[in-house]
Amino acid sequence: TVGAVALDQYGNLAAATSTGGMTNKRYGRVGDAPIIGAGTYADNQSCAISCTGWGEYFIRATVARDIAARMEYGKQPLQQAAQATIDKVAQLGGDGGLIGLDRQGNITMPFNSEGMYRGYIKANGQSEVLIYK
Amino acid sequence: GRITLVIHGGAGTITRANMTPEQEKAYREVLNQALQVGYGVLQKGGTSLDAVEATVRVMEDSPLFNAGKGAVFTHEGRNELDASIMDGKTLRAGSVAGITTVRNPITAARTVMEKSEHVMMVGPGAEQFAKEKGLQIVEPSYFYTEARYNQLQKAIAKEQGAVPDQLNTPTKAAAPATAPATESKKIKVKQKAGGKPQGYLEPPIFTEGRKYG
Repeated sequence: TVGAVALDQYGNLAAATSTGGMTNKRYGRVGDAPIIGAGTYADNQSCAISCTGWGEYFIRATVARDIAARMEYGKQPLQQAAQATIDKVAQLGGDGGLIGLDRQGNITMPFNSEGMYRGYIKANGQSEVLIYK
Repeated sequence: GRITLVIHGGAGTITRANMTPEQEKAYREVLNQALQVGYGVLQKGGTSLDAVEATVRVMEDSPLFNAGKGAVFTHEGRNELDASIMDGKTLRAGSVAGITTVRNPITAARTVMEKSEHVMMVGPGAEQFAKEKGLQIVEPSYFYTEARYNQLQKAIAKEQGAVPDQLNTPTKAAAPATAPATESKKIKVKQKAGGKPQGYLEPPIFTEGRKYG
């Protein structure tokens, strides 16, 4: 699964996610990627989120919207909200990761599985690509 | 002055510990390319929506990632694609699921968001909508890659109790009385007559890790 979140010069956030699903899946299984609020979410009032991992757990934890709600109602900062939600996924038994971005340009990339490829680029062109581990 | 772009290229696939320097270089190149494309959009005053779509399209067009061209196979030997997009300014959203013929699913998702009154479309209906809106339609075989096809065969073999990797591992138990299931069920992928599927590129040298996508 691939995804991107962005903040533009007008202060607007957006999120996008795309996937081929899971090898050997059957019965028209649909993961979290196309489920708004589970794998993808964006709201200028909170954050933009794109997820990757074991989709069923991300659906059950409504991951992307959960992070936004923690920020919106609980006034949690992005990083804290994202970590709390990915921890919830782990408690359910799922694994994966996510990327998040808020309106101030703060980023977060928590994950609890191997092989999470991530990257970011900031306004000054500073960029980094990370491959764990 | 706060334009920012963040990307991910999957989870649970190959880790640095089991990839060659060439593989790591290839992954980093595409990830950097995706970042630069999206950054270029933002730098020129493009919207965050434009940026995330353009960025994801780069990764969809690469056979390295499980999206678009590099998508994994279903049990039936199909590549079924899902995608979604959301606009933080308006809370508009669009998504597609289970599509097999739209080259860039993320663009299909955006088209659902912007050119329909709906949020999600699935299967043939979503494909018909994408076609009517002028999106690039490809043969399902465009999404075929040998590495992903081999992953499916491995997954099915594992399901049947015969994991190819383990067949070469010493075992403590005596040989079973009946012959082990050494042949996995073969899934057929539609191909053009006379060779490789339409749109077929060189097979990636990459193989999936234990999670099979």
